[in-house]
Amino acid sequence: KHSYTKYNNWPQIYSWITRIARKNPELVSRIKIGNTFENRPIYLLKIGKQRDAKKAIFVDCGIHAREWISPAFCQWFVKEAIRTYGKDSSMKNILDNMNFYIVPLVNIDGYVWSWTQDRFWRKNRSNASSNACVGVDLNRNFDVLWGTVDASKNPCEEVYCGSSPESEPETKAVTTFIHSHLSSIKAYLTIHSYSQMVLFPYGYTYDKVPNYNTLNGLAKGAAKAIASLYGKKYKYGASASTIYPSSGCSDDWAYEQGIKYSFTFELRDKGKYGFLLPESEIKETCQEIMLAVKFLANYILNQT
Amino acid sequence: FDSAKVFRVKPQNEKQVNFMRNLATVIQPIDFWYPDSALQIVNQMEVDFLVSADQTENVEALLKDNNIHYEILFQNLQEDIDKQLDNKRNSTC
Repeated sequence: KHSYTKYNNWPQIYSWITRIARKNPELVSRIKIGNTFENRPIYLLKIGKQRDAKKAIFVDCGIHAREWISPAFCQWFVKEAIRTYGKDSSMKNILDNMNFYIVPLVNIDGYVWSWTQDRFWRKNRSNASSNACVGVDLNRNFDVLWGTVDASKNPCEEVYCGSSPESEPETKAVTTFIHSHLSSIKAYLTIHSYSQMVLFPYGYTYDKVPNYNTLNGLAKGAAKAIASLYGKKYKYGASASTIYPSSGCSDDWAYEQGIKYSFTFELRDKGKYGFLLPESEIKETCQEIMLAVKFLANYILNQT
Repeated sequence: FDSAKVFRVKPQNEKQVNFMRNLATVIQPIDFWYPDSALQIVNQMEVDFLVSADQTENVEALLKDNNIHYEILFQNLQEDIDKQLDNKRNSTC
């Protein structure tokens, strides 16, 4: 009973991943990149015509469990990529010449918990610490100035960064895959909610990245593309100055690995619904973000 | 989340920022929706946080005592969650 305009639980997403790869073998392949703390398989969908494309964009969704619109977007993106390939020359050009590596749901354990026990659960479900509190904020667990800026060493905090960098299997699954495909991955996109922003490094310092002007221009272009559809205004800029400083985040990590086009999307809305974005807004949200991703993909394809 | 409320405040000065940062130590549990934690609150930032039903009166009193203007984004969070889950149930019948 999977639907692109409803929020899907993990069993629905799991069977969708299996089904969409099986039905579209010419464009989609399913790759297992690791297991969660509770031993659920983490899957990545490789989308693209080229078996050995020189360029790729990595996209992850669902690092934070309660941000349900994030995995909804990844599912939408895969569906639209397949549906419009052959109809839309822009999409065909993109998929003929580059791959997308899509992780539809990184924090599966947390997502399951948010469906069954606590709708506002954020972290994963790791209980490796000796403390009674459960969960690590996966977006504080990456190895770039880990645990230094506005991340907590207290397991009971929502921004607990874990016992060490990449201590969590979900983080490790993402970093290991990216490391092994570093030569082809030109851009990294991570999808979150809420607050309507397009962010880029750095988050751990107010210093500007060397290619600040390029990234700022791309973020501006992405925000413009988003606004062109339904008029939604997304702020854009470097993470530290636009949202707040934080360390151990995945976009900074990807940038430091050499992926110089690294962006975080904070999807709708600006707080009216928070993490309870109504299902009636899934379609519009995904449509507008789709434009931004295609805008970035075309840049990566043509200018890098 | 029965009768749990989501508040929005916008600290106007450093004193109010410090108050908000300390609120989480006085009132528990508080779930910061934006920013991710009390650590990240700065002046003039819109701060959204979830307070359980048994603490909402205390929080409102504390905010008023400290002259912090607030609005309530969700009056009863469970009702809004139920609305979504009802949609889900209907759609999968």
